[in-house]
Amino acid sequence: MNIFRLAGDMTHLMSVLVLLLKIHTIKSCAGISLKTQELYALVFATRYLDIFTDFISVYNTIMKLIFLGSSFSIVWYMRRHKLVRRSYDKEQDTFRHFFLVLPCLLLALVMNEKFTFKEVMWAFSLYLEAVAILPQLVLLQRTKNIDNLTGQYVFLLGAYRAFYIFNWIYRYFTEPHYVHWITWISGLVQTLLYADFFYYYFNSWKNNVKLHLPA
Amino acid sequence: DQERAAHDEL
Repeated sequence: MNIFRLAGDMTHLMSVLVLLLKIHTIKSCAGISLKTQELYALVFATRYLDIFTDFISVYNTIMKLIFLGSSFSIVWYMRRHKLVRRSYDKEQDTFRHFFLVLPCLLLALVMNEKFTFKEVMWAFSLYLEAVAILPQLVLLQRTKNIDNLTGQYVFLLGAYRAFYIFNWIYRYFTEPHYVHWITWISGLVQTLLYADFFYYYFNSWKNNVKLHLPA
Repeated sequence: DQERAAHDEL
């Protein structure tokens, strides 16, 4: 464990807590893409298949349970909770996330570290996580005024993977044989997808104006 | 053979 990875995990945890806070306290999911939340639930489900077979550490297991539990409960809230689901913007959240899942699955079947079920699922979860934010970014561009919690949620979600990139650089130089091209390239693509969001988020913070993404 | 290192990151 290094400081970059810990910072990344804590930032990721905060993004989830901000979203749960928003949904649980003000019973609203306005501006949140259900498609992205479903993709994230799938990402964790396919990435943490080994949660009960490969014990890494208590920390690792607890964090996996938190991410699995929170992502599925957010999907449940947005689909089932009578108050929350009313604030879900069904008409605007129209990204066909199936067209993200299929290419990631095909790519994982071709590009993986080892052609086993677990490794293919691992690669699939990395490719899918890289593009999972797209429905949310599209929804943000359609949503006229983005509320602070939603902006903070997306910002933290992007920042966590940026910390992971520093973690991979650190581990590459400190651990022999630590090479995971699939993870590195997926993580880099994922962070780059946030680039323009970061740009507008930083500007709105600097000029102290409401965050607004150009259509 | 080297035990395949389980993926230790989240």
